[in-house]
Amino acid sequence: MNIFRLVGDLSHLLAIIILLLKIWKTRSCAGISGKSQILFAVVYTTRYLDLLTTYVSAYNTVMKFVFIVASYATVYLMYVKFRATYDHNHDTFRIEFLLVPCFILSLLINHEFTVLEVMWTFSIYLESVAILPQLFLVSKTGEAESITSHYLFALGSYRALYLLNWVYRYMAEDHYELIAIVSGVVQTVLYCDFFYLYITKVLKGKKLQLPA
Amino acid sequence: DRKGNAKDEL
Repeated sequence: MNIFRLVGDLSHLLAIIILLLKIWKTRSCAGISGKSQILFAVVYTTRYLDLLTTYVSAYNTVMKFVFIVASYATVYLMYVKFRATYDHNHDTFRIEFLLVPCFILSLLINHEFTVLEVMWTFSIYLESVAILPQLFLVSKTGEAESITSHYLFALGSYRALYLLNWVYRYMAEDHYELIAIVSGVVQTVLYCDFFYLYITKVLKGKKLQLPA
Repeated sequence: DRKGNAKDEL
């Protein structure tokens, strides 16, 4: 464990908590893409299949459990409890166009052709594009509530911090995981224009408005 | 080289 990965995990946890609180407190999931939340639930499910079979550390097990429970709770809140506030008119990204290519790619490019490894690889590829429906929704509505932009900033920062973690691990432990690194770079790049808008607007107290 | 998987990461 290193500081980059720890802060990254905490940023990830913060994002998930911000989203759950936003939906629970405002009793509304307006401006949130349910499609992205479904993809995140798929990402954690396929990545943490070894949750019950492999023990890495108490921290690792607890965090995996929290991510899985929180992602399903978010999907439940959006599609069941606060279904009436779900913006299905704007949340129209075809996630099958993300699921199928990621699955095919995980069959073609992986480190080991076993169920666990292919599922882990699939979850890495899928996570890199899972935010697309959310970014698509924000671009369609042209704006985002500030709480939603804080959620996105924390979520985007987590993987950016993981990039620093991989640099550190390469230098300090001569360890690298190319599939995770390439996917992590793609994932972080997708947030770049959002990061720009967040830093130039939201941090100055303005609403996040996308140029129409 | 890849020392083991990055499975210790979340």
